[in-house]
Amino acid sequence: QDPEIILQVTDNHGHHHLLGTHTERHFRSFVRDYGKEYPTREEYVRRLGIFAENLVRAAEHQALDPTAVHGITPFSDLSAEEFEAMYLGVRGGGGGAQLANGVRGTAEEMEVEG
Amino acid sequence: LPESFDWREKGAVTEVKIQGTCGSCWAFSTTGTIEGANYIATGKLLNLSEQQLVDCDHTCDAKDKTACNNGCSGGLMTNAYKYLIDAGGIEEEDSYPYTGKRGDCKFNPEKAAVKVVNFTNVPIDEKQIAAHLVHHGPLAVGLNAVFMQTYIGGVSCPLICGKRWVNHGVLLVGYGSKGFSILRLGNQPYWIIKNSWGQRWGEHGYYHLCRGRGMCGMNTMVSAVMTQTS
Repeated sequence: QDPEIILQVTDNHGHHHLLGTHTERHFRSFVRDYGKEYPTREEYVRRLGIFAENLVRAAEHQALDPTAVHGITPFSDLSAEEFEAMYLGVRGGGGGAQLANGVRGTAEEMEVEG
Repeated sequence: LPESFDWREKGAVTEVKIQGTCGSCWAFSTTGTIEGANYIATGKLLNLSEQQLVDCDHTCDAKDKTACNNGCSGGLMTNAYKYLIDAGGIEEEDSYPYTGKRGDCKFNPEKAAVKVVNFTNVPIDEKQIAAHLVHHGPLAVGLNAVFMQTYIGGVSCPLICGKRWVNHGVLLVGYGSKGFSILRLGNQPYWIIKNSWGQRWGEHGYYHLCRGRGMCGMNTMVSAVMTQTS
């Protein structure tokens, strides 16, 4: 193997078809509005691809969540995995059980009727 | 219980903060509930330090030893309360400012502005959550944030949202009885939730989530603190 040869292993090239499209115009507005900067052209294209996927995802969320408004947000250039890694941070919440860390159970119930 | 309630109107909530690209939501949720409890106890709203928790808190849950606080890699609010009780308090934001990166612990007990003496989980019944909110101040909450990446506004009430995959820490500050629905599919009661992604996200930094259905697991990880007044 020649160490000088760097192989493309991601699918960046698959997003080139988005260049010059209506989606890219949206993406440019997004980049301008949120002051986004990408170090290389390849990264720009990659983020454009994720942005396009997130537009589809926002439409899906809108269908599933009709009383809210879903669309372009500051996180529209992040994959779901990147978003979770960068902006979410509760660990150990998968069981649904309340972790008490030494305190005795749960607060007493209060009167809530009337 | 009042039909609607909002701790922001009563001055118990600091401005919306920005956690940056750091999984420290648990720290913001923790400081939010302590800021509220301290306000109710003293009448003073202090802006407390998340960075102290990010840098210094490595507490693990007493039962689940794998659930440990780990700076920008995540944590739990109940672990943070335990740390603060043991450490002797929490500094103000000005004395221990947020950087969004984990660094060496620089906590100085002499600069502690608020001391935590106890904490508790809150029952999962949403009327109970409302009662504890009204009586004890803003509550730390964990929820499934899957719909929050694309949320812009309105009342979020997804048809499907996993209740068991709680992955984000936020602050419950109030509730409303009739949420605005842009598609006019009906008004509905909702929770007012403070987030830590800045004011340019959501409803000026807040998330409105429908109330009464345990939506996105918001009722499964609710906690409150008691602070010490000198």
